[in-house]
Amino acid sequence: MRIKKLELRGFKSFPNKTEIVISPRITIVVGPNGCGKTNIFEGILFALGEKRAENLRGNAWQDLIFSGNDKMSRSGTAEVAIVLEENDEEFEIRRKIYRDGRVENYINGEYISHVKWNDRIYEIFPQGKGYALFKNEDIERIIMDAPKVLKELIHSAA
Amino acid sequence: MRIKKLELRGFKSFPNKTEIVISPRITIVVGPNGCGKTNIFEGILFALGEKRAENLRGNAWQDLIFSGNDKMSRSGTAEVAIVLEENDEEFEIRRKIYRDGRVENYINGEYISHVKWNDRIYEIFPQGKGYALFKNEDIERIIMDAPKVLKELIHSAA
Amino acid sequence: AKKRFFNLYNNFKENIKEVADNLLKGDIQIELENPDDPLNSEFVIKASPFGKRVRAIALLSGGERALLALSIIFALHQVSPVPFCVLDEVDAALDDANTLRFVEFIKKLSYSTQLFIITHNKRTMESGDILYGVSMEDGISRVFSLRLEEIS
Amino acid sequence: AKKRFFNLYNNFKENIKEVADNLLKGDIQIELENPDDPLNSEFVIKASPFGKRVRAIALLSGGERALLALSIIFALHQVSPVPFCVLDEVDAALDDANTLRFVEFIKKLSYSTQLFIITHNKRTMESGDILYGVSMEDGISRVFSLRLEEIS
Ligand SMILES: Nc1ncnc2c1ncn2[C@@H]1O[C@H](COP(=O)(O)OP(=O)(O)OP(=O)(O)O)[C@@H](O)[C@H]1O
Ligand SMILES: Nc1ncnc2c1ncn2[C@@H]1O[C@H](COP(=O)(O)OP(=O)(O)OP(=O)(O)O)[C@@H](O)[C@H]1O
Ligand SMILES: [Mg+2]
Ligand SMILES: [Mg+2]
Repeated sequence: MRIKKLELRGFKSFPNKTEIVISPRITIVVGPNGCGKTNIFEGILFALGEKRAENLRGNAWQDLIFSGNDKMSRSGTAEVAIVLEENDEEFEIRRKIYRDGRVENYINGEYISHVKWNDRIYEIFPQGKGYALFKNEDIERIIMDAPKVLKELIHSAA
Repeated sequence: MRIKKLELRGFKSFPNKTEIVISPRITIVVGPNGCGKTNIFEGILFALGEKRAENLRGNAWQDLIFSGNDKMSRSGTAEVAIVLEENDEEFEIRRKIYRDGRVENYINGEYISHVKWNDRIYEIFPQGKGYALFKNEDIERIIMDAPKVLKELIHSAA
Repeated sequence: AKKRFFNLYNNFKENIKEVADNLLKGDIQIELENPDDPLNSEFVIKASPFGKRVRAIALLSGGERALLALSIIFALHQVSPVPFCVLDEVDAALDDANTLRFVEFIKKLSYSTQLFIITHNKRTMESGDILYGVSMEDGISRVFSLRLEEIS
Repeated sequence: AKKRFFNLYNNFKENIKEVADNLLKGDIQIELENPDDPLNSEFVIKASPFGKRVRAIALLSGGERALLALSIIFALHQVSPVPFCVLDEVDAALDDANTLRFVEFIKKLSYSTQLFIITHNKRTMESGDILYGVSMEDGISRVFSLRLEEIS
């Protein structure tokens, strides 16, 4: 299982459709403060099923839609898609946010309920994403939670 | 009012007496991870009246005494002193931690009660030290507390 | 009393605007949550870098938050000065351009305020007039004087 | 069941010891809070860099904590692998020597795990095979492909 590419459209500071091809090994992202790097990170979190807008620095889902400025008007929706490859087969997971705060999920372009969608994500990350995607601010939390996480992991694997 | 020098002895990773002359303008401290830089920062916090060992990464005051290793045995006490200059006159504030967790305070070598000592520190920092000494981890707290701090500051100055 | 309050309040707003221009390269707005009851009202802080319309503090990036915190500190300092300021790796999240602004700022500040700065950043290092290196051997820390030529 | 538990438990202790040797350059000890009741006991983590006797996690430095967190992540990964790992500026607190260790480590890891890494650090940058630069103009972010020659 690997990620092939990431697409952002109308998501946070990415109003235009942006496609990011992901290396099979190491992909690096650099840029000045405030240019949008963590927004990309949050796009991936969102695509993989983040349940709370607050974890993506928004008060509500619609805060994650490009808010517009003098040069470009606000976007109507925010979309993030990830193309994954598993056993030589590609499939795309996509999520869309509407201005009324509704979030819709799609697999290979087909609308799918939140429940079915969570099951699919769980197949990719059986232990949850908390330990595969993290940022500098998570370091303390990782250290503090480690004894509990470790106990759960060892017991569930045993 | 300015700091002239800082002295550490038996404090955290500084078992030997260490004197650090402070520049009237900019003093820089560098070094690899874990070498003792934040320990110096905590030494200054301690000398200026930190009330809780937990804020200096200790569970109790005696945790701040050099704990010893194969090369050097544990220290009996931890001491931090700061020499200040005010109106062409120098004075020294010193604090000492004993293994039983007792903390004693001295001004110019003379033992002084905690209350009197706090008054003296308050003269140096009438608004409290929270906004003069801070580290990377304090950035969120500074932003979150700013509205309240601002209100208090403006009202107390008015 | 109301007059004195607004005097200081507006004064501070100007302080922080000037700091924000130079350090954050953005706007920092201080507002009263309750303008009809100014003396009891809570304060609200909004910030946005130049060219960005978003004002919510929650949406600022890591580096922008560091600069916002520093702007607040330095603006507070103008209202209520302290004799010295001790900073421990507060420049960790800053990119090159912002590090230069930070260094310019602390150089100005150092004329009126003593600064003691712990850093891993070479630019910040170069701003110092006394430089110390700390090393640890066998769990024991030692402090050495450094000259700037040796480092750069 | 008790046998399976101890099997995995000891396995993990070995995993994290190996990671700790290479990344943290120290010891990480996993213990049972309650050795007489292993299947219900909570876990305790102690860590200390080589040469230092202090074991309390509270006393570790900023950079040491970052390495400890990374060691935990990578050791967990060996027990329960995930297909890809996304890191946002997790190397911010590392000095030069530790950055090199971190880079060595992720290079090895990348043979079995896809890595997507956001960084300000030049060494980390150099480890990538696909490099993107992000810039913002008028509040709009754009992504560019970069070649390594242009940067170093
Ligand atoms: N909904 C939105 N619409 C438009 N712009 C947004 C939106 N949400 C966030 N932004 C902008 O995105 C910027 C933050 O980007 P991000 O956090 O990705 O920066 P970064 O590249 O990670 O920077 P750093 O290196 O400082 O961590 C902010 O300046 C904010 O104005
Ligand atoms: N009471 C003590 N006795 C002996 N050593 C101690 C004591 N307290 C802390 N230390 C040691 O001090 C070290 C931490 O030092 P410090 O936090 O100052 O590092 P630092 O230079 O700030 O590093 P970084 O750049 O990673 O922030 C730890 O390795 C710890 O073992
Ligand atoms: Mg960021
Ligand atoms: Mg430190």
